[in-house]
Formats: sequence, C-alpha cells, structure tokens
Amino acid sequence: MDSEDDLLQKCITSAMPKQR
Amino acid sequence: PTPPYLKWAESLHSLLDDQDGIHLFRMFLKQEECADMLDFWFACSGFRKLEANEGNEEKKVKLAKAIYKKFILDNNGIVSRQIKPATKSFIKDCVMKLHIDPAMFDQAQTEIQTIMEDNTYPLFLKSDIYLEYT
Repeated sequence: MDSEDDLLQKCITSAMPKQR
Repeated sequence: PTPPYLKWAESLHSLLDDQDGIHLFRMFLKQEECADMLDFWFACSGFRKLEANEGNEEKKVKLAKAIYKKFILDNNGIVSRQIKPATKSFIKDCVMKLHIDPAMFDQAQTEIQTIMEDNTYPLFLKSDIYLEYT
C-alpha cells in the first residue's frame, strides 16, 4: 500500500493534463 | 497556430490545461511561497476523479485524510489560511465521520481557484518568469 505522500502525489499527477 | 504561452494568458483554465504552463506557473508560485495552492487544486480534481469501484473505498478514505492533513489541518498553511472556516469545518466533519464523497473538496477548490484567478494568476502574467518565457 502506498504511503500517504505517494498517494497524494499520484492523485495530483493524475489530475494534470497528459503531455502534448 | 497560437503559441501555447499566448493561450495561457486567456484564462486560468487554459494555463492549467497545459503541462508547460503548469510547470511555469508552479515555479512562480513556489517563488511566492504558495505552490501548495496549485497542488491542492490538482489534488481536489484528482480526488473527484477517483473511480467509485469496489475496493477503492479504503484508498479514498486514506487520500481524503492525506489531503486534509497536508493542506487544511495546519491553520498556518497557505491553503488553510485562504479557505473559509465553514468550508474547513465541513471537510473536517467529512473526514472525522468518514463521510467520504467525491464532491467533499469542491467548495474549498472553488475558493482557492477564485483566489488564484483574482490574485496569483494575474500576477503571474506580469511576472518576470512569464515575460522571460515569452
């Protein structure tokens, strides 16, 4: 299971647009 | 075609819809010591997008707690200082009572977005970081 920080970082990244 | 950096000046959403735009805006916010506002904004969007499928519940609770702990719990944090007390109480209640809902951070995200639109985003467009880039 991911640590809280990993989980948060993944969550932030998942909301960002994908590379053009 | 319009270069991306001109599109960034159209609206906050155009800026946040582009990876390079996000990167540059984050550099600016970091300089102003408020990069957490942007991270929080994306964390809220990511949280809302989590699938509602079975087995995800535990992850959602953990993530909601992580967002709460990092951005809202500390009253001196930049995000916490800008969110209305009623909104913070609402989120705290949701976390404490485990009422985890995809929309539980929506109001807080809107408040932070309004502050970025009224304040940091116009400042960014006038900043050296942006002007040098263009």
